[in-house]
Amino acid sequence: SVESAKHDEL
Amino acid sequence: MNVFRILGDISHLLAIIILLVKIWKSKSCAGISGKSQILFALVFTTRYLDLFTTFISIYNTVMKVIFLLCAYITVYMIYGKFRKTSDSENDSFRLEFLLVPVTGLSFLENHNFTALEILWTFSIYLESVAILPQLFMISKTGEAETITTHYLFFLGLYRALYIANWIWRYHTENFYDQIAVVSGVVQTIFYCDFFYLYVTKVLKGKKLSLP
Repeated sequence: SVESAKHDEL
Repeated sequence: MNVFRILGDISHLLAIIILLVKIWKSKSCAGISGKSQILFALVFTTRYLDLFTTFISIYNTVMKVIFLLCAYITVYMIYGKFRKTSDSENDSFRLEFLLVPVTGLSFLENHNFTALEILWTFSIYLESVAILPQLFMISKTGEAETITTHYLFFLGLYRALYIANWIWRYHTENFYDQIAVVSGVVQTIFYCDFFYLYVTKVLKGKKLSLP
C-alpha cells in the first residue's frame, strides 16, 4: 500500500 | 481531487455551518454537546498544523482556515456567549475515556514517529470518536432538535463520502492511507444507527426521539 507521506486531504 | 472528496468537504462545511447558524439564530446551544465541539476543534488544530509548513493548494489552505475558525467560534459560542443555555449535566461523557486511548494509539500506530505525524495520527483517531459525546447526549435526553439531526447527517455523510474517495484514489492513483481509511470506516459506523433513525423518522417529518 502506498502510504501518504504528504497528507493532502482535509 | 475527485467528486467524492469535493462533495465530502462540502457536506462537512455544510454541517459546521448548520450548527453555527442553529446556535446563532436560536441563541441557544441546548441539545448540543460542547464536549464534541471541543474535540472537533482539537482535531482541526492537531491536523492542520501543516498549514504553515506544507502548501498543498489554495483550496486546501482556505478550507483549513475556515474549518479552524468555525470550530473555535462554535466552541466560543457554547462556552462563552450562550453558556447559560448549555445543558452541561446531559453533556456528561468522560473525555478522558477518548483522549487517553487515542493518544496511546497514535504513539503506537503511525506512519512515522515525528511530532507532526503523531499529531496528525492523533487527529485522525480522535475524529473517529469525537461525535460520541454528542450521540451519548442524544441517547440520554432521548431526542434531538431536527436541525441538530441535519447537522449530524451531513457530518456523518462527509466521512462516508471520504470512504468513496479513498476507494476511488486506490483504483486511480494506487493511493491508500490505512490509518485514515480504518479510522474513517470506524467513524462512519458510529453514525449507522443515527442514519437509520434519520431516514426512518426525520425524513418522514417526525421528530427524532429514541425509543
